[in-house]
Amino acid sequence: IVAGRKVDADLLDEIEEVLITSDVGVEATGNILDRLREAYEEKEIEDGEQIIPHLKMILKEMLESDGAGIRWAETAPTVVLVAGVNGAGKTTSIAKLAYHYHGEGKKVILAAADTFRAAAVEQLTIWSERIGVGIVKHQTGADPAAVAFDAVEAAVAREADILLVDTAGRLHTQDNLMRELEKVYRVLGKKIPGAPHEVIMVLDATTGQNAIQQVKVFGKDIPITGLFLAKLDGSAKGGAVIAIRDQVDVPVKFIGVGEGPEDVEPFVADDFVEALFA
Amino acid sequence: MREIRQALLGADVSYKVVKSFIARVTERAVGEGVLRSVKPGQQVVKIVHDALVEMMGPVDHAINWSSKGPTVILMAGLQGTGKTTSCAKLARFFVRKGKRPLLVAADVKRPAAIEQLKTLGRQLDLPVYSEEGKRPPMICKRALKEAEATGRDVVILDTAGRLAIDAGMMAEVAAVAKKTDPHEIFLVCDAMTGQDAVNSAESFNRELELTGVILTKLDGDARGGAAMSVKEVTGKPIKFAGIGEKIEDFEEFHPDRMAGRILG
Ligand SMILES: Nc1nc2c(ncn2[C@@H]2O[C@H](COP(=O)(O)OP(=O)(O)OP(=O)(O)O)[C@@H](O)[C@H]2O)c(=O)[nH]1
Ligand SMILES: Nc1nc2c(ncn2[C@@H]2O[C@H](COP(=O)(O)OP(=O)(O)OP(=O)(O)O)[C@@H](O)[C@H]2O)c(=O)[nH]1
Ligand SMILES: [Mg+2]
Ligand SMILES: [Mg+2]
Repeated sequence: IVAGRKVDADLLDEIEEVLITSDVGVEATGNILDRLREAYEEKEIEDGEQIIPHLKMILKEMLESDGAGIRWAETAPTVVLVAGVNGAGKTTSIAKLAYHYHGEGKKVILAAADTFRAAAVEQLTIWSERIGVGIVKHQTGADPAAVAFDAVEAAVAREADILLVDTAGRLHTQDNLMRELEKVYRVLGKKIPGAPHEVIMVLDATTGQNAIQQVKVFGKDIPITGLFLAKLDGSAKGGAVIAIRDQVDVPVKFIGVGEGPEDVEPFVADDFVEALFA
Repeated sequence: MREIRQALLGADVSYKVVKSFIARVTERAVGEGVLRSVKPGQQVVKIVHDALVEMMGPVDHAINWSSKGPTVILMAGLQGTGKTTSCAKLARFFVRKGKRPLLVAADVKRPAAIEQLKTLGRQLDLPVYSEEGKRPPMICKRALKEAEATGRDVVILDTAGRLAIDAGMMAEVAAVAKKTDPHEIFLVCDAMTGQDAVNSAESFNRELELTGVILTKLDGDARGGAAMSVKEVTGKPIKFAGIGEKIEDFEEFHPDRMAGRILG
């Protein structure tokens, strides 16, 4: 989209295409275009040159938040519950957070509360071994809430700084699994008042508008405190987070940019918006 | 037509696919004089629905069975789409047709990927071929030898998830195909995929001669517009659908049902 053009329907169409193809979605794109038209009517934008900077400003505002990173509990351990739909990147994202905080000298413990999927416990165990952090696990088929309970006890006993709780992938359309997640959430809070201090929902950057529904429905049952946008190293733009922020006040805290333990970065709205137009 | 466009975009159908589809159905509506009629609405919806069904179809769950030696099936796709699970589902599907599948754990990258497929193999009482510390193309080539030696008539190759923009990984899966000459190469695609579906589908179709698509996680509430995008850019049939996490949650794909779902 080029500077020095007049603000006309063609220009707005091109902007619409950039937003839609970035997965910002129909509704949010419509709202953003309305705001651009309004800005033009109020003379905040007078020619085509000003429209992209103004658009970027709108998008950055939508994505700004006061906290990337984990919000630490007053007394250790800080308990972080990780949830999301199947295959989004939860287990790998936990490995990345573990690697990062372990590298900062924090004592990290993992909880293998995905007791359902084939080799889920084995997958997290390999990560715990590679990174050099503790793990609490039961056998496949065990009650995830029991794993969560034991993990919190262990985190307290071993004076861990942070406990990262992995859960099974689940679709928000599966009521029984959403109940199960709610139970894990409650059990964490029973053992430590205020826990979990963070509830991170992992979203796959390749996901389209269903991401909005995922956050809303998961968010009905457990209070989501942050999003981890995984797989942003691919060609997908991850614009669904803009649509999400247009409707829900949940900050994007981290982005996943690869399959290795170091492939995580704090979310920076500026960089994310610039990448949409790259 | 604007409403149809918004509905399709809202269903995650790719922008350019929507554009060309709307152009086609507009042409058809004009050609049939529908748009000049008193109440074009219903007729337009019918034209759109029929065009969508036509586009998603025809019904095709055929397997290109080998006439000599085991039938080789290669499973490929982006990370986390459901490939490993779908290998097991497909194996069970074939067992019910009287086949003797061999599962091949050729994802040497993901932690416990081999263990995951072995666990699924145990659940099905099926053999799983794997090797430690070797590369996927040669693992798969040797797996074929193993299948022939042990009378297995279908070989299902599970591969690592990979980015379509990762040239090295795309070359690796192309090398697997070259070494094993598969009878079927399935792109395993997640039904909740958004606009990027066209990009990844195009790349996978370019690097591999896809013969079909498996659409997973259709038990969710994603409208599934990615199905339309993938079908349009690859021209390859969507043969199967994953409809749950259990091994039996697998069925032949229904183009007409998908059309209705996408249109909402
Ligand atoms: N390229 C890329 N791949 C990723 C990223 N995060 C995760 N993955 C890959 O995505 C796939 C799924 O990751 P998992 O961590 O197993 O996802 P999950 O949400 O725990 O999956 P389930 O437990 O089965 O629901 C794996 O192949 C990971 O390596 C990322 O940021 N970039
Ligand atoms: N609800 C639902 N979940 C599914 C379906 N197919 C696969 N899954 C789940 O999706 C997640 C990812 O499945 P995998 O089979 O590990 O995916 P993958 O493509 O092999 O992942 P990578 O090897 O890491 O690329 C797991 O939690 C599966 O149980 C499906 O049709 N419906
Ligand atoms: Mg997991
Ligand atoms: Mg796999």
